[in-house]
Amino acid sequence: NPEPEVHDEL
Amino acid sequence: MNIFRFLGDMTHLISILILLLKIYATKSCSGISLKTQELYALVFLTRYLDLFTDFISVYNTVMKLVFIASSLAIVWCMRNHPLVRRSYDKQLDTFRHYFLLLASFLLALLLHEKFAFQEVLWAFSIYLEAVAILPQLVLLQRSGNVDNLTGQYVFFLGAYRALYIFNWIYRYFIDPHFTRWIACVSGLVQTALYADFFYYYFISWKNNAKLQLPA
Repeated sequence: NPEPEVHDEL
Repeated sequence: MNIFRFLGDMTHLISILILLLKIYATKSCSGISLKTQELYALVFLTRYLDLFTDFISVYNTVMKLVFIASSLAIVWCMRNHPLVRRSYDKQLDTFRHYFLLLASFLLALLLHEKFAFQEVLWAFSIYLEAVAILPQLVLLQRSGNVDNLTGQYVFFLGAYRALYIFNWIYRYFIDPHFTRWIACVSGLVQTALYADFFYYYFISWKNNAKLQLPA
């Protein structure tokens, strides 16, 4: 599983 | 950022401005669910903890601060402003929102992208936002008549959710690595909750009549 990226949505 | 995402953020912002305008201009919050507003304040406070840890853009930071500040201001007005709080339809705002809190929290403990404090709270905020409109929709349905600004407020809130779905479809094709299942599935559920409201909104718009929801 890839690391979750930053949450770029609001 | 694509056009759907930007328009989604803008309709979200417009919905909040409409609500602030209604409260400021009429000194009344009739037709507005305090429970929904409190849930939104909690949604923003738990989701935007990343203000302290991740910097994405000036746009993101400013929007997050605006959403937190405006939601807290609305809750404060509805609870404490001497005129506004008198107009609150407390007897109609009876949805058991604690169940939504509990269910969202349990779901976040089970389904999250990573078991970490911030990630669990992020998932919690996504689940809670999906259902936070329910007390508002129930209040509108119980009161039957929907005043113009309240109707526009809910319409723009629903438009924001619909535009975010177009944003995800766009991202899915542009960026094959884009897989935000938690946000996307919750977003679909959230938008579906507006279907009924949209139906009556468009009927009233087509007939140029006042928005009325069936009891």
